[in-house]
Amino acid sequence: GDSLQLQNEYYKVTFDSDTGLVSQIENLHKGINLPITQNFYWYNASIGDAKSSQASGAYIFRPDSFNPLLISKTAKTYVVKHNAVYGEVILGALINKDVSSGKGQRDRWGKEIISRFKTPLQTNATFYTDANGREILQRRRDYRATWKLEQTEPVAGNYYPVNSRIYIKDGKQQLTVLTDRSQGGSSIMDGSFELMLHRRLLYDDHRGVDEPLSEPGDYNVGLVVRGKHILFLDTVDASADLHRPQAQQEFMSPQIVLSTGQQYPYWMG
Amino acid sequence: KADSFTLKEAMAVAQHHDAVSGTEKQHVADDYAKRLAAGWSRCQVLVSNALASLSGIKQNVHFCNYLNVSACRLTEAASNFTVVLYNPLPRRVTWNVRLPMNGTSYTVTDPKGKTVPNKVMQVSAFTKQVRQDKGSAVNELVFQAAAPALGFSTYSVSRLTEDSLWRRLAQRAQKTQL
Repeated sequence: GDSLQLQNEYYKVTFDSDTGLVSQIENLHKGINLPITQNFYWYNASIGDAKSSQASGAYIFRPDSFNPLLISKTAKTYVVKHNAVYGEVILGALINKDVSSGKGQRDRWGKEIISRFKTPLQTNATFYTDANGREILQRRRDYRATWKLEQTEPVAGNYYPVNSRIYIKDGKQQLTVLTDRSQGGSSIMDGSFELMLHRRLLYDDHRGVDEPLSEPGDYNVGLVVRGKHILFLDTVDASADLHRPQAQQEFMSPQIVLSTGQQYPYWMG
Repeated sequence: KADSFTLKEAMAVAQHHDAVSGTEKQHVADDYAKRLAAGWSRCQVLVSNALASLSGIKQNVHFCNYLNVSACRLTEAASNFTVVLYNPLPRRVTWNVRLPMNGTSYTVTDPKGKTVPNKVMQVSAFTKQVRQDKGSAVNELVFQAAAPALGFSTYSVSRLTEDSLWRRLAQRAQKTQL
């Protein structure tokens, strides 16, 4: 009945007791408290329509609707364990059951799966993505700096490469996500952002690859995708001090070597 | 043969947008993976030689290529082993080490012999599905390790048997009584 919480000395994350989904993140050091929801959705891939015969494919992202479909309203949270070392909440059967198994593809719908974070932050159509982990670029929805944009693809036309991070902010708070690989991302609505996790398509987009984007190539073989998003909530001024070093640590992470013999005595750098 | 060139070469090929964003045919994707794996295989020999040279200890080391899907033959089977953590960054880092295991209780000691807190977590059903027959671990051992700038640190892991667990409990009970 009570809401579930994971807490360490820096953060407290609350999970809704009814849905099992993240409902709030609190930065305990800074006294920042942000209601947040995260959920998985999928865009139904276009196979061409009256406007254009263009299908969604490897080069072209073209959903058939502005609104992605919710995969599951509840997360069936079934395990919460934590101690001083580690805390983990396992969300049971959230997306594998319904979407990513793909076995047989009986529904014949291409699926483009996203993780979307929603917050009450006033972001004024602005969000930020990185340029190969270095410069951070400001992105504005339905806007190009050097010409007057006539937006014909309200979702795809606002997607940008996210090589390592994406964030939104208002005057005080910033919500940042580090990704574990290059993904696409956008902020389709104010206060929210999303990352494209996986694409499984059934049609070629006729842009050169000459294959539908469907790993591992056989429609009858499912695929499980495992990845990591690292989320930071902090003040705008302090956020770069968090995500910059953490990104280095993730992307140049320690290498683990194992041995059954005697312990290596070397410790100095 | 030990060299890092094969991996450098494969990494260079993988800078192409096809490899980054997935706009390649499936057999090309498979080839990228093959090149990277061949490169990493030779780099492993290089790392082993470097470790032997720096530490003066010549022994076989083991790389677990499937830690990302919670599979590792060595940690699943061995009851005692050493974890070497190499840090390529020019500053000290702390890192959550996650190792696939089959036991339920472990002692972890840091390079100075001090006991490190650890936690044993269950391997999720998702993970078991991903790894298929690459491993059989039911649990994962998690502990926080530190490594110095551009250097390495070593941690020892020992599985606690039922006997040693009872002995520990008895010792603790005796202390409480005292």
